[in-house]
Amino acid sequence: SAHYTPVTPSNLCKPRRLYISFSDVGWENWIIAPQGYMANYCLGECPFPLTAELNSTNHAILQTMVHSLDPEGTPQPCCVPVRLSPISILYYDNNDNVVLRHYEDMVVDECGC
Amino acid sequence: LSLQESLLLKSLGLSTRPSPKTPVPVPSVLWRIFQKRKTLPSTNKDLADGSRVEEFNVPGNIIRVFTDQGHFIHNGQPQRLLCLQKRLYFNLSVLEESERLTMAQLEIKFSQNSYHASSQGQVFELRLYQTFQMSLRGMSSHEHGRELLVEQSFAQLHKSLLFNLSGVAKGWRTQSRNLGLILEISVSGGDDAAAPRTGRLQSLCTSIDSFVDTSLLVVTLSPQQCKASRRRR
Repeated sequence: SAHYTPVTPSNLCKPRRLYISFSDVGWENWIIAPQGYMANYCLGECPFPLTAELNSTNHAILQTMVHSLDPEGTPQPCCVPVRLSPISILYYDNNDNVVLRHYEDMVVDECGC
Repeated sequence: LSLQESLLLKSLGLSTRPSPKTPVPVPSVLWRIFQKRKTLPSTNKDLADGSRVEEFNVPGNIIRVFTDQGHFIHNGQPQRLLCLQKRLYFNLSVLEESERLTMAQLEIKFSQNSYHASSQGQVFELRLYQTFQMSLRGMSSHEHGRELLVEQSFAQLHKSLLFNLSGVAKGWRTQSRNLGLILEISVSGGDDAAAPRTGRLQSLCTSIDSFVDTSLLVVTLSPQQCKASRRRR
């Protein structure tokens, strides 16, 4: 028989705020813009049963079921980014040229199990 | 550099932390594109093709504006009808080998839209020459080492003139083949016009004095930064 421990919603798998400040890493003299950006990260539980808003794969559903039956043997599925968006960075290169560069998958918009 | 910083720079496609010496003003074209992308809603960002620069309708995910490292060429007394002669040089060696150059646009800027009374209606001629192997066998005059790329006349009404140099710039990726360009702007006098007196020539060239500088905007596509096609859930 599966034992079922209710999970408070706040620790379900979802994006958590994380602001990256370029001046904190001492990059403010070559990065023109932005000065920083919200990168976020994923954190939280993927409990059995997985609800729809947890963006889970079929395998994750399977794994939570097995975890509920054998918590010691099989861990919960991971909470990972499932939708990311890009950012552009404007900076000076070593030759004082101005560069606008596009970087994919730099912001976590959605997490899933 | 700490290990973390060098790994982060590497993920951003940079081998070292840039250290600009004399930062130049940010070109307005880049600032506009940057602001436009920044204000895109995140759902649109996800759909936008990050490997294409829609403003120029070419593939690309890096846009650089190179500052001109050339110099003015002074030949003592002004030559026949010549107002300006300048060597242009853009150092493209910063481009990574894996980057594919998809566009290069030369911009010649003047300080203002110039409707000088003195040069009202004055037509100028602009020539761009590509210079190549200058003195293989001790040729002293570099005149022979150039090839005409562009020749057009213009009435100096606009703040800047744009020229597509994508083909030429691709050749500049080999540093030894990058000997720059020569820009000439002269008073359009036609063939039969006699060379005006020096004073008159200088007054005709006045509006060309509003020449500010040149820059080269280059778009490249770096395959590492292209989005791996990720299956949607």
